[in-house]
Amino acid sequence: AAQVLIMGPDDFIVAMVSSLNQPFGSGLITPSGILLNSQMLDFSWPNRTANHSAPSLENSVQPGKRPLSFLLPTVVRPAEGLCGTYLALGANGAARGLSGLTQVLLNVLTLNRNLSDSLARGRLHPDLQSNLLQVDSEFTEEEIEFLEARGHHVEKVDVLSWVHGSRRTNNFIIAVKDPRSPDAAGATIL
Amino acid sequence: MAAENEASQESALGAYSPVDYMSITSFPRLPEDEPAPAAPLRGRKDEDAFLGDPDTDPDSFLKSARLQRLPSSSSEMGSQDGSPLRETRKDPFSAAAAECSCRQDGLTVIVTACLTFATGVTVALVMQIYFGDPQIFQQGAVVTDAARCTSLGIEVLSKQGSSVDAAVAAALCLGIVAPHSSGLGGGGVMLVHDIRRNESHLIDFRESAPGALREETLQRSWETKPGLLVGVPGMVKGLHEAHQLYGRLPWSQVLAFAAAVAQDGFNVTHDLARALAEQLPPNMSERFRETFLPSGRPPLPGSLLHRPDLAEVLDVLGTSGPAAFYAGGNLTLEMVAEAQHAGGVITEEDFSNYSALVEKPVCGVYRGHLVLSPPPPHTGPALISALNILEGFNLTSLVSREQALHWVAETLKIALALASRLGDPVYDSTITESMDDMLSKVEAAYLRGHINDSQAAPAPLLPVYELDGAPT
Repeated sequence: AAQVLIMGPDDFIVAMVSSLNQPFGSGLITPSGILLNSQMLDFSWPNRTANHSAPSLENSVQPGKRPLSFLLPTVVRPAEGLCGTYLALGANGAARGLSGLTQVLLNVLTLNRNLSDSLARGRLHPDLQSNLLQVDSEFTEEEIEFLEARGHHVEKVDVLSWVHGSRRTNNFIIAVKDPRSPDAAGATIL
Repeated sequence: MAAENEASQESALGAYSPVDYMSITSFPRLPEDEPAPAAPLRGRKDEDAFLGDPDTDPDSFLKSARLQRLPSSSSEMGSQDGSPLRETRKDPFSAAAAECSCRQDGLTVIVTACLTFATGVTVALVMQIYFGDPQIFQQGAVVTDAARCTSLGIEVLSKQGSSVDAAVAAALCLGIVAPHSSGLGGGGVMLVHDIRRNESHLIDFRESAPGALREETLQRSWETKPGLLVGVPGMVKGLHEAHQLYGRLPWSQVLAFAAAVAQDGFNVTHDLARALAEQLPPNMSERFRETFLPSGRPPLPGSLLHRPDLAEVLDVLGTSGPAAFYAGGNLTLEMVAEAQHAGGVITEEDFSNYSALVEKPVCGVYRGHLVLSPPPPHTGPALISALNILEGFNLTSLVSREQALHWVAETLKIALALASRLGDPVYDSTITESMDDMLSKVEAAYLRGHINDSQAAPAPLLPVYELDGAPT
């Protein structure tokens, strides 16, 4: 998925996530150069996956229906009044994006870390179908040992998801990309 | 003689100055070489005494005071007879109306002009505040997956584009620079929040299933017929809808920003180079090769790639709007033909029936903050459920990271299981009930109660349905 996060001078916050599903979508490209998506793969139908997980009736294929989506552009603002922290967050990586967003929100709103640190810290994701707890390369061996001691089956992977964000606290605005992404960029108008 | 003249002028000025200083500084000055009036003007001391005369009738006092100022403040000095000022028993506005009307009119004109001018300026300022462009360019921030598109977003903002204008341009740019992850043939979701009004809209332009798509067909042939995987693209309609609601620059201008990126070329990103090297589609066509592998092999990061084909498409969309994409024109026919050629069932009707949805996001309160996220078929409610569960743990900076990680892992297992129950609420009313449960703090407390603080759950607490689709 591709992410666009904007906090503009017009006092609007825009968070957008778009996707073709797989890399290059279906791989089909029109003479005009438009790549066609493969989004129907996000529906659920019997015997599709090797792990034989139960298909979701709520997400079954029907004409005109939109498939389940983990595109989660997220905006945070103070619950009361105007003063406080505003966030615009986005994530890729499908279900891993939900895990990533949760942990970034926890870092910023509960542990009061700055946005850069919150995005940089290691993240985990429980893969329910394999019952493995995936952790990214930022995790230390001590952390992995602790999780294993508590009964988690840990699998270390390079990257789980990219989470980018922008934060506004009163009139100070900052844009931060996930340091795991080699190409993303955040820019701020001062 | 010159020295005498100068002295004469100075003495003449000196004669004026004490009489009416304000008149000299505030109004058109008398010619400095004008001879002194035959009758001496009343001195300041005399004037004060006169103005302070307790026996003077208040009305006549005001009238007289007005007359007092006229000789030096009127711009029609030349028309005056130069007679000394004196108190009059007659009402100058009735008996001497003809004589004074021109003086009164002059003052009225000046006052009226001043008032009109001040009112005009005030109205103009107020209109500028409400309807004009912002005079102070405040801060802004843009983040995207590619530096080129981030700078484009900043460029749009700096040209007085709205945040949504910048988002539309940057999103289209990503479709050019990062074609492996998004593009005109895809879909997405945009959340727009107005800070001042505390209002949010969610524009859902997720792809929808073609009218002729059936589960059995997919089950049987999805691996061999990639055309079956193509949903009706929502990107163009969604971005246009967002622009209709919140755009400031013309649609054609916003698309021209992105078209310029395609036309002028861009540097291949590391991610695109890696995708072209490692994640090429198995059914890659000759057209795909010509477009992305022009030299026969994956481009290196940093090499220049042009997409004049997409620049042309964006120009057409900028001129004709989304109709060029959805209303059965060349672009529609091409997409339908390409998908059907690869076994797909999508039709022109599917395109013409497609519409982007404008909805309200789901929201939850987490530690004094409002968290806004997309409603089903997106998994925003599961995200809020995760936060609701975590809110009840004593998560502070004093808690060890390891303990926090355990709670997070167990919470996410529940949240992801909840997410697997979601789908399109238009087709299943039970999804709205599931969503309400996920947003409930009471339900979150119940789920939290099943998390063991020291041991991972051996099996999922809730039933888990298929997530994340394809084995790819």
